[in-house]
Amino acid sequence: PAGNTDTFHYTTYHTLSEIYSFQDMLVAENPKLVSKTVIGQSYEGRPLNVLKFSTGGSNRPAIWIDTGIHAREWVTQASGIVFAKKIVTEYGTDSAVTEILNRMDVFLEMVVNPDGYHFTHTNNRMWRKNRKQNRGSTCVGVDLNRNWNAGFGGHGSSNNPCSEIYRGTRAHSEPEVKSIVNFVRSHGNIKAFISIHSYSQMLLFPYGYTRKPAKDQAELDQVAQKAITALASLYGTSYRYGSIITTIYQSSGGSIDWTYNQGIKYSYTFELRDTGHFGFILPANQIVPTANETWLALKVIMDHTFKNPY
Amino acid sequence: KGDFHGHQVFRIVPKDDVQLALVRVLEDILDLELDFWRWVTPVDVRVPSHSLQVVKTYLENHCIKYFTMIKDLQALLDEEQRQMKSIA
Repeated sequence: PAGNTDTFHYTTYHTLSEIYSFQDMLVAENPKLVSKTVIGQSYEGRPLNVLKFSTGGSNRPAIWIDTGIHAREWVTQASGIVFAKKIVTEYGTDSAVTEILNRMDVFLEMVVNPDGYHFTHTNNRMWRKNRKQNRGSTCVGVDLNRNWNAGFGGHGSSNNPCSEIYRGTRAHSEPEVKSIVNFVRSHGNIKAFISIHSYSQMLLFPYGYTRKPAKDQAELDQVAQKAITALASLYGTSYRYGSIITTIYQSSGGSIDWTYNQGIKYSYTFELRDTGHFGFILPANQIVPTANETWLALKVIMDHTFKNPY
Repeated sequence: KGDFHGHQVFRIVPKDDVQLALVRVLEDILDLELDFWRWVTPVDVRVPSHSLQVVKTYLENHCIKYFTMIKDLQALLDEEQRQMKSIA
């Protein structure tokens, strides 16, 4: 195993325990900037770790980033590791990141679905959902991005436990979701919520469950365009952007629809790079380029959030 | 461990919403055990070996364009594991 976060292999995929070790190393190396909070436990009892990047203050306005709600989208969890390292290396060297962190906190949950992620390493690389045993069914797992209380149970989710988009028995029934819900509510000062997936090269904003435009649609659209322009500046990767329902399809019970309805204006979701050849099996040599280009877009959203308090 | 020998991933390119709807019909045929990786156009779907012929015939009968994005999923997974082990 790597001895520190400088020698850590960012160019390969890692097991859950390696990711948890990375988090502990990052905290140990940067005690004045990074701390770890356990916001709950997964269905199988694994800790739900969130890294907090903070330069002080109390309950500052904050930006939330999560990666890996869907287990098999390995490049998202891997990108989360890269983002964490970037935050600590760019604080003090990059003026935008420094200014943001001098006034705001950043929360990063690298593995939202640890049970599913572990399962992809040990049993089934193609697993998407969590590992909940569904009563009355032999099929396992709930799609955590259909379990939020935003149009829960509507079109674009399923009530069949055997479906990959099974929504669960009720909104927020899954501990992995409920833990974030509790955290967001108790914090009360989160200003941007960015949820990262792979793969379709898209940057999306609410809504997914209704065709009703978000009341901030014009601004969200403008920021998204700026963000994908920054992303493309590195390798020319082309992204589509827009609301979920108009850009992909109707999708109910998704995370950013819920956060937007909670008043978090800057709610976005990414679908990371797609080379058109590998899908979820994106080769590991694509991790760092993917994370690097995404980081540029993330910084645009973070910077806009910082400069447009509400 | 999951065995994906013989599984292929098709990239399907419906020319319009009618063809897209015809592709999505496949999702409801549970016996096929299809795994949709991506629902937007182009649609990517993992097809187990036992369903390959049925899906190909269906797409061809409806003149829906597709190509094989991943010919041997297990080979890619084996390579991914090999790389992880070599670095470890």
